[in-house]
Amino acid sequence: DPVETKHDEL
Amino acid sequence: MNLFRLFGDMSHLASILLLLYKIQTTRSVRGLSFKTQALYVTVFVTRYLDLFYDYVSLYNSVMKTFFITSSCYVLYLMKKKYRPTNDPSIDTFRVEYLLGPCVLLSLIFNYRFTFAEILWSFSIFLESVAILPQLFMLQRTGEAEAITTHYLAALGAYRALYIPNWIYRYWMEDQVDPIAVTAGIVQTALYVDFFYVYFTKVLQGQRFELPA
Repeated sequence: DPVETKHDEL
Repeated sequence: MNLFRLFGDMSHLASILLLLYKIQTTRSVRGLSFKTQALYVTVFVTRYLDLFYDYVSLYNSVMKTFFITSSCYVLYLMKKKYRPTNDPSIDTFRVEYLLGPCVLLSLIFNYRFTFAEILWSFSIFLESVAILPQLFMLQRTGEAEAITTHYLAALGAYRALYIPNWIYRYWMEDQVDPIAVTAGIVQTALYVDFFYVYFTKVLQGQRFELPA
């Protein structure tokens, strides 16, 4: 299953 | 970093440069909502606090620093340098109706119940609606300078491009960020009306005018 992202977006 | 995200970020960067260009060339902040700009400062400051404790990349840090400083600079231009051209009497959207629900939502929906994560969530929810005072003002005045509409179009394109970026990341990187995705879809949807008029009028060389 997809995992939650780190906050690496702007 | 995929191309959707890169183009999205470049569009965001372009929107701010367009905004500064509009203010400097017309020597006026007419048609701009101070409330929206102040909300963006709030968004950037609450989200990019991680500059101090979480390093992602040089690109990431440079962009974050640029967004914080440029948005603060825009507030300065609106409140000090070009203050006489700012008309608060048409900037009447009640921001407390946005701030309250965003605080509440961030307390309910966050990835961890910590100060930093709640602030991050808050900034995501607030960004999704921060454009509303500006769109409301546009609705009230019924028209806008072309350069202002280019600014708004670039800002909307930035958000729209993040959607294929999330789809890409879901399939290619197995990454998903439900809070950002939900808020991002809402944010993009808010631009639909604006984009309709932008594509059918401004890009055809006509003035941005809303039907009476």
